[in-house]
Amino acid sequence: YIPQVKISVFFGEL
Amino acid sequence: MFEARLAQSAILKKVLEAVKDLLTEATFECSDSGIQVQAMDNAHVSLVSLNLRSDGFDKYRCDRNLSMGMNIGTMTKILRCASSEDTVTLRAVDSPDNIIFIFESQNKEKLAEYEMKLINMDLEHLGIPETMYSCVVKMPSQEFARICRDLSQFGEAITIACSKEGIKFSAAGDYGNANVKLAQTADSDKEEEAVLIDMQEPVKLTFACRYLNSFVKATPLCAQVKLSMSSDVPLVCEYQIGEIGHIRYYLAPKIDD
Repeated sequence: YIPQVKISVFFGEL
Repeated sequence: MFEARLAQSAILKKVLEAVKDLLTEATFECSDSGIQVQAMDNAHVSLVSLNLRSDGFDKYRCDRNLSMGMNIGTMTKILRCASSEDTVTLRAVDSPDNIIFIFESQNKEKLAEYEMKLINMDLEHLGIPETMYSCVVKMPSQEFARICRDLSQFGEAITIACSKEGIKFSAAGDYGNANVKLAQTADSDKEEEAVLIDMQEPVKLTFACRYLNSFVKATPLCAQVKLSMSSDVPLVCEYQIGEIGHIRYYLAPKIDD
């Protein structure tokens, strides 16, 4: 099983 | 007053089919430059960014900027009531509680109106940094959809390895593994069928099949798909939408420990 990262880790909330 | 008209509803129908698996609701932000949608799926693993420019509409009027929260499921149902050749008009008053979809048949004998309640959504906006990608691949969108569908039978993730020779998709699971290699097309006489790779440096990234298989629902929008990749940053899967805009899907990679 390869962990999935969340997209919000890469794109900060404006 | 907001009013936007397309001569053919086909584009809007395909756009909804392209996002309905990922999004349950989304905010449509309308301004005089056009309609923009940016929304994450419920698990916050992928992001959809849709842009429809106002000059791509047959008629476009937006007196005041609007943010309209749409239930994607309902909107999909409404757009399925239109035939592809119908003219579609979206209409809303300033600070609206609902939006009206008007479908007019080509022979002007049938006029249908659907009114959808809007939902209050808190505006979330993610900053997508401008990125120079290590690999940018343009390939036939049907080919990409086919590879995602075939390889997801063998595993829950697809590894994409891209070099100047070509691009390799692979999947492995309990009962076997599969991989598909596409060489870069030499003579790109037929642009649409070409596999073009612009590589700064090779990349190898792994992505969850279930999201890739949702992204390829946009295949009817464009004959080509553009995949932009760099190590340890989200994949961008982009489809042009005629002359009016584009839809971009961002997917975080799976990170090996």
